[in-house]
Amino acid sequence: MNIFRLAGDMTHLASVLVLLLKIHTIKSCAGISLKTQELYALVFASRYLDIFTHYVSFYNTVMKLIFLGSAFSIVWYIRRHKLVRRSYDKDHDTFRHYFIVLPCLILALLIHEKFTFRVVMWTFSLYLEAVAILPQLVLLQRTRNIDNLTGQYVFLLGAYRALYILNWVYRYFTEPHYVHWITWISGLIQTLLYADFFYYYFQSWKNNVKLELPA
Amino acid sequence: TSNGSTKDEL
Repeated sequence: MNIFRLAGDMTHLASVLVLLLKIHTIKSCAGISLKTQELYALVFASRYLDIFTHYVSFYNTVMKLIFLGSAFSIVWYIRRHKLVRRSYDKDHDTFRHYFIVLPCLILALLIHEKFTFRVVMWTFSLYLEAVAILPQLVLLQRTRNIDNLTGQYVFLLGAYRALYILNWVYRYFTEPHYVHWITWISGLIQTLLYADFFYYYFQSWKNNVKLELPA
Repeated sequence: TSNGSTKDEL
């Protein structure tokens, strides 16, 4: 494992911890898209189907369990916890799941490396992860008021994707036959979706003003 | 490690 991959995983982990911190300690999910969180739960559930049958490393198994567990507990918190659900901005979080899930499923059925249940589900999870942030980005744009933790959560998620691209570049040059078009293209699209957010994030950081996305 | 699998990634 190279430094970019590890940094990417740690950034991903940090994003989840920031979100859990916000939800668990402040008991608020204001500005957080439940749709995006449900899509992430679906992403991990379909990607880690082989968690108990295909052993890679202790590290991988633990991280998979953390991502699965945190994704589902975040969804549970927002839907069921009596304090947290009150802060959920339902009226602005209106993105429809099936606009995202259905095209990804169809694409995975059409474009994959191998037509088996596991590989198609794995491919589906890659496509879905690429666009799962969309409801969150739409919600941020509609919410005039982005709090620090929400801004940091989205920034860390974007940073995780950018680091994964560096990881692929590194692996391409250091490992023989390391070519993965499906992963790369969906990963690149996923990272590009953050470009706009990154721009305004750095602007607000540089000018030391509150983060706000233009309508 | 490679040969058509990035499944060692998360």
